[in-house]
Amino acid sequence: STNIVSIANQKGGVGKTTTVVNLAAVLADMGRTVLVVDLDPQANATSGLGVEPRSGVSIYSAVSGNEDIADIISGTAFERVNVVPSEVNLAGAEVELARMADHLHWLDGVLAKVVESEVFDYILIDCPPSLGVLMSNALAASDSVIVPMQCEYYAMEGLSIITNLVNRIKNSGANPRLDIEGIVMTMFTRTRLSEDVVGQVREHYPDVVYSTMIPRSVRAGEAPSYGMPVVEYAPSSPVAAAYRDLGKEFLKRHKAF
Amino acid sequence: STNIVSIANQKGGVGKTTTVVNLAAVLADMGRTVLVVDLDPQANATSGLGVEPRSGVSIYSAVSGNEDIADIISGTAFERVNVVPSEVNLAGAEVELARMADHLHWLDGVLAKVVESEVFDYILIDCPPSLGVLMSNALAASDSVIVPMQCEYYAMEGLSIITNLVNRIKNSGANPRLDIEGIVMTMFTRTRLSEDVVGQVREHYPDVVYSTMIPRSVRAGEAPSYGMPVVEYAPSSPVAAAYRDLGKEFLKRHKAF
Ligand SMILES: Nc1ncnc2c1ncn2[C@@H]1O[C@H](COP(=O)(O)OP(=O)(O)OP(=O)(O)O)[C@@H](O)[C@H]1O
Ligand SMILES: Nc1ncnc2c1ncn2[C@@H]1O[C@H](COP(=O)(O)OP(=O)(O)OP(=O)(O)O)[C@@H](O)[C@H]1O
Ligand SMILES: [Mg+2]
Ligand SMILES: [Mg+2]
Repeated sequence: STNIVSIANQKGGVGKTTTVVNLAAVLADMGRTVLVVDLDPQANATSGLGVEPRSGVSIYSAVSGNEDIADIISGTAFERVNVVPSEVNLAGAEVELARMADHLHWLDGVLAKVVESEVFDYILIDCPPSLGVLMSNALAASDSVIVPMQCEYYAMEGLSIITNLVNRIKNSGANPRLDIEGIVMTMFTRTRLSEDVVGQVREHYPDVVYSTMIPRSVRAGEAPSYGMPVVEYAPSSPVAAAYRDLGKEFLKRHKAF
Repeated sequence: STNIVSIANQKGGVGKTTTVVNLAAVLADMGRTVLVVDLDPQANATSGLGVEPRSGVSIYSAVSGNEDIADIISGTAFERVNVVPSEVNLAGAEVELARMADHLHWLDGVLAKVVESEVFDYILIDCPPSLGVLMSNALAASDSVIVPMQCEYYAMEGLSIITNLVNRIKNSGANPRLDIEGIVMTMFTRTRLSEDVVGQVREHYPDVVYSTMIPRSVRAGEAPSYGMPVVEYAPSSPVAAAYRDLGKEFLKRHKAF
């Protein structure tokens, strides 16, 4: 069966896209088939996997243009990693979706065919930094959520916003199966600030925080300019090793796979 | 007269809030009166200035609750710096605004009274990381825009998205006076990546990029946990000096004040 996981946090720049792109590559290296759904009009996950964003080609065209999602899924240079690309016009979906009757289950409907086909072990959804309808759609369509969290004060303040949103989507009946499967601390540095933030998050969410922490590394910032996940661009770097560890921890929480 | 400036970039985590909070403090230190409008449901500018976000108290209540904006403006611990606070329910405005007839000029209307009062020399609007109606409202209500840009590849890719959006708001007639007044490079480090990105941005936008660059510094990350701008929290740090320089450059471009 296919497992749908959203990588979400309304706080900007916390490492959502970097986590999606690297987790996808790591799971594929371990033999799983992965579909990345880029739900951010910035299309960073698309270009981060080396695919050129093309105007009119995004999950939105599977609805507005009545195209079949199968025609939009694109391969990447990384074996067993495919992507539903994004492009900037996806931003227009927010306003249009907000006007639909059941604006929460649009994505659910579009992905249903892909899920039934059982072609993919995992579908990873890269969410935009917002509290809008694209994010709510991703949560309504997912089995679980991974929350990347920068080791910074503003990111910590925002953690309750995303956890409350997940609970609301779960308890309102929009998606009763939804849970936060993990919080991953990103851009960790050996500073008092990082250590403080990590300590506080581990205290408040003891069973949810992954023990793997992703260190800050310029390699992670360089990789997107080559259209590659950092685990492919700099495989022996500490940040690549950390993402491989995260992949193992992720699979442990999904024992069945 | 009152000058309205949006600090905007749809890319997340590039230093929008940090720039708003510090530019406000620096301008106030130079004798100007400043109003910060927090248009982000995360309310980071609110807490970054030491003000407690309170449920129901945001610019949205000036519209939905028919409250007067004057009742919502709050003082801060920093002389000549006031703030229109935000809170998470502002996120609900996106869906409601999208359904209004003229959903682009909501903020313009709300701020009109404040602008007429001429109490403030500058109104700085902290925008959320999105391409939604809150951001469009900020651009439609502003005289100019400052775009903070992290020295990273994804942020550079996204620069054309915000510049295109500004041109669309300007050329569509929604706000003919709007211009990008400056691009400020943030979180600069002495790496090949930072130098490459700065070089490319200076090449494409030669007259727009401020010569002041903001260095990466853990002090900037620590300051929000004390509810203070870094120019107040660590006044002798390089990042504080850079924001003071930015303030001087900003005023040079606004000669009249
Ligand atoms: N471990 C890391 N070390 C250093 N830089 C990193 C790391 N992870 C990500 N980055 C860089 O930090 C920036 C923000 O990361 P990323 O774009 O993945 O975050 P995001 O949460 O997806 O942002 P947005 O909110 O805009 O979608 C990017 O420029 C990325 O290359
Ligand atoms: N010069 C700097 N050096 C180091 N850290 C910084 C610097 N400027 C900002 N930061 C930190 O980086 C993070 C992102 O900055 P900030 O929140 O200001 O960006 P933003 O663009 O407002 O984010 P969002 O898109 O979520 O609104 C914050 O944790 C902030 O404290
Ligand atoms: Mg992203
Ligand atoms: Mg911000």
